[in-house]
Amino acid sequence: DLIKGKNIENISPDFWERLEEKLLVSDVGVNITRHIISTLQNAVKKKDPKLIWNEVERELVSLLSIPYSYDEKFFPLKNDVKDFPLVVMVVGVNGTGKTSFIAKLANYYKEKNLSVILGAGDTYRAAAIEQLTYWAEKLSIPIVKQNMGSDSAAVAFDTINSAISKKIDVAIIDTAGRMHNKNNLIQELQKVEKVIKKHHIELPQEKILILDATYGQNSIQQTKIFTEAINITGVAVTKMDTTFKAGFVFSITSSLGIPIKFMTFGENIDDIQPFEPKEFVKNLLE
Amino acid sequence: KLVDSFSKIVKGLSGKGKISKEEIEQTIREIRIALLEADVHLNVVRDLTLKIKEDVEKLESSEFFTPSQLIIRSTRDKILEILGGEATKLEINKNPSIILMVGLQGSGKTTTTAKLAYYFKEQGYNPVVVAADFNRPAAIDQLVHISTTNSIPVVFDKNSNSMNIVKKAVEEAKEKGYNPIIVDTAGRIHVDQEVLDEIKKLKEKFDVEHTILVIDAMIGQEGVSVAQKFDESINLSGFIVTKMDGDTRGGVALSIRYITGKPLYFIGVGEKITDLEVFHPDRVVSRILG
Ligand SMILES: Nc1nc2c(ncn2[C@@H]2O[C@H](COP(=O)(O)OP(=O)(O)OP(=O)(O)O)[C@@H](O)[C@H]2O)c(=O)[nH]1
Ligand SMILES: Nc1nc2c(ncn2[C@@H]2O[C@H](COP(=O)(O)OP(=O)(O)OP(=O)(O)O)[C@@H](O)[C@H]2O)c(=O)[nH]1
Ligand SMILES: [Mg+2]
Ligand SMILES: [Mg+2]
Repeated sequence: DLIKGKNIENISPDFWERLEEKLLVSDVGVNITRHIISTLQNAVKKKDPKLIWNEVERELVSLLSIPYSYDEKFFPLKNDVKDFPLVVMVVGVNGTGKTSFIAKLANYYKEKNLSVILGAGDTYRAAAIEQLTYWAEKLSIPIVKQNMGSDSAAVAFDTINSAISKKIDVAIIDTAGRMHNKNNLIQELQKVEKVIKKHHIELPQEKILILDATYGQNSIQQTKIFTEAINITGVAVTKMDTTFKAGFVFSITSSLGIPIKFMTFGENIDDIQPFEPKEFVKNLLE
Repeated sequence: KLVDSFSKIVKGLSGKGKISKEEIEQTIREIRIALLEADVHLNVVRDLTLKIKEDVEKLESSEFFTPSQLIIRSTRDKILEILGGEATKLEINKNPSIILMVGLQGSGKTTTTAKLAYYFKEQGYNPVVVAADFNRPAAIDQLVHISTTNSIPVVFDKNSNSMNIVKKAVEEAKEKGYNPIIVDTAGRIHVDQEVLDEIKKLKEKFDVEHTILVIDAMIGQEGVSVAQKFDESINLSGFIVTKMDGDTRGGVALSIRYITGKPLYFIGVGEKITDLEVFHPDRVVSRILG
């Protein structure tokens, strides 16, 4: 019923209040909400009030549109290291959907007729290796793993070794969930990246941070810390079917400059989509 | 951080003596922002700031307190009151007592199931856990691993289903004297009535004493809807908030208490079996307010 604002001659002050509320309950956060409202109020002063709804959508879409380079073969990801597989390192806090995302991403590339190998880099959590192995078997793709308790960096290194020797297009490395405020765990992640770089300094080409769509403002702090540690190249937002909101993405793109590359919408293997800002904004404002 | 921003508000106010109406408005506004940034639900923030404002306006002419002191104390008191003043004990009265662990995907149910069993074991009980998640790959392996590593008996059968495995667990409990029976279930979304029905059916068939919602401390505004929908559909006993060892302010603890009035029994503070703490409201107020 915010649609009431669509074609009105004069914008009621109530419209701005209701837009603000809509944004806040969608986890957009206080600062970004204020910025959006004031930008729109200025824009609307100069234009025909009848176009205000398009203006709202346009402003929100532009906040989410971070230009980034990708190649057709691996869209929306990029492999600019000749003669090497695309290495994707997947990280994030506990339970956000990293392992499930890897299965979906593997299938996504498989459907593009690319070859994929998985690295069971979560050598810490109970049954983490079994969980990823299930998906490897279901997708009939190779997986490199060692025993629980082994060195995560060693598994990552071996996975890339296999990818190179078997000429596999994509190597996706799973890591254990970790709280970003635990320094030793963040350092471990830096070690995994360092070991991967022994293959080639520009590996891994992609470091994807998984953010849970149901999370609130803490997602911003998570993104800051993980980016400071290993330079995140893109975010995948999971569990969009649980909430359809994930308003924190505006802060991730406009304040932190990190592109959203994927979203997942359920527990099925094909519930994955490259991020589409217009589609996302339409659903948010529904 | 809410702790930083709230102490900034407090520093701005303390020792100021009498303050103007504008300053009261400004302070209330800052409190509102601080609470929203702590992921407290918008409706809860509205009600709370309204109540604080009423408090302050009624007593503005008090000779004992300055408006600044009132605002600070009123905020603390109201939040503490909502959180429940004191810890609420999870009581077991049935034998065997069946406890269902429910919640969104990835919230920490499996880990918390084992932690809760460990807690009861330390309290002198003889708990058993039940692997009733037949949806997630290796879910049963996960619970079996954590349980056997910590010498907690576990009832599982990869070829069963939730109804039959709980039946088996109840039989085994009566036979071996286990109590309580803690059931790990599959993650499910609050907006899918069909999956909520699975829990309803379990409660119709078995004498469930407690249904506990396991919820992630990092959840945002959706937390209230999750708590409400689960509560309306399957009637919760209370909550456990996990991952409080992160640096999220955990405003969801306040919101779900305010909206449902149901107790918050424990918080999860890490991945180890011992990382379960009884929820102490005063400690979480400090976290939310500093
Ligand atoms: N509804 C829904 N559930 C999801 C989605 N993505 C993942 N999940 C579920 O979330 C839960 C956690 O997923 P995992 O892949 O194990 O998460 P993780 O980040 O690897 O967890 P840790 O390794 O323990 O940190 C599982 O039950 C998944 O099925 C999604 O898009 N929608
Ligand atoms: N740091 C921290 N991690 C936790 C806590 N509780 C659970 N975890 C971790 O969060 C992740 C998810 O926990 P699970 O127990 O698998 O969650 P779940 O609700 O059973 O997930 P599904 O069955 O897929 O719905 C795992 O990596 C756990 O180790 C906690 O209190 N603190
Ligand atoms: Mg995982
Ligand atoms: Mg589980």
